[in-house]
Amino acid sequence: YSFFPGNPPPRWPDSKRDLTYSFWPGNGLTDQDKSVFTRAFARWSTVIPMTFTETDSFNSDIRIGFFSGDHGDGEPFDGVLGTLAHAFSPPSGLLHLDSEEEWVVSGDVSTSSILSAVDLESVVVHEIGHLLGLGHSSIEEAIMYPSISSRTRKVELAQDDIEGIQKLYGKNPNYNGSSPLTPAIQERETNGGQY
Amino acid sequence: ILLPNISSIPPGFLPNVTAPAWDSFKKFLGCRPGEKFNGLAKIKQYFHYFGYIPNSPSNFTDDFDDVLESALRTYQQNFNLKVTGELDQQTLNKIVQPRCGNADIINGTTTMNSGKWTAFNTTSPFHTVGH
Repeated sequence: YSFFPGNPPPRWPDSKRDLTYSFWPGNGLTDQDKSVFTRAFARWSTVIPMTFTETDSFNSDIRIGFFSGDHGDGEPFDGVLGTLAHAFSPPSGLLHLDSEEEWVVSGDVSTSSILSAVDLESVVVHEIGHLLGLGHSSIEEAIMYPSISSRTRKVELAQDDIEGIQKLYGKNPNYNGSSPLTPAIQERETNGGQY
Repeated sequence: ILLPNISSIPPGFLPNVTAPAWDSFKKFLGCRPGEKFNGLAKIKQYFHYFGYIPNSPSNFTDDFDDVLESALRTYQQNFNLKVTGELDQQTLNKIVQPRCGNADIINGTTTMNSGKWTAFNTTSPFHTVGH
């Protein structure tokens, strides 16, 4: 694991442990789309003492949007595949996804007939790591490894991710240390990958 | 494009009309230090974008120079590839994979190697746009 540069590395202040998040209204996401983000946030809040709550106001701590090409932050997206998303270090709270990707919200992405299909939850879990202060990891199994093949699903936090994020925020007192997943999420994944 | 149930979409329903962003890099397979190859500047821009080359993109040439070799070696180390300093198959396969747009190296500091930070011999700030 790694952190963004800084001494100490940037993280959300102690007064901010219950963060709100919202979606760019122009994207018009469905409840099913938004549920992907709920699950992704839950994976991190399972291991650290932080909570994430959706709000309708785009004045939230974390602001999420799908954009294409040059979208005003100096980091334009490049169309199909290439860069998929990016997120800013704490406490910026900006998470941008490339709207030109073929994002898979549900279903078995590995059997997709669309070669460039990208699993949305896998990328969102990674980007939330950045929002919280993690940089990239060299460990391929880690969520914070920089690249992911299309038609691949990788959503479970690895030990490397957990150690890194707990160094920044401490451990969730309810986290038992054996599994990063809540039983509910684990059950869904062992039942054929459907949500 | 948000696909609510990928399993229900029949083959060919959504055609793959656009080549992935970095597909053109595959033509650089086998390029080695000291060679010149048309378009190689683009792969330098790639490495610049992700923090491996500190120079300004306007300076890039199509030469496989020391700067590119050094970037390749660092990239190969970060991604646990065999460090060859060449555009070999394993490295190109990794380069063309879709990835996060955040840089791997920020302000001349790579943080990808597990649990530690490694300072590089550069003082030039690059790719610092708030990430």
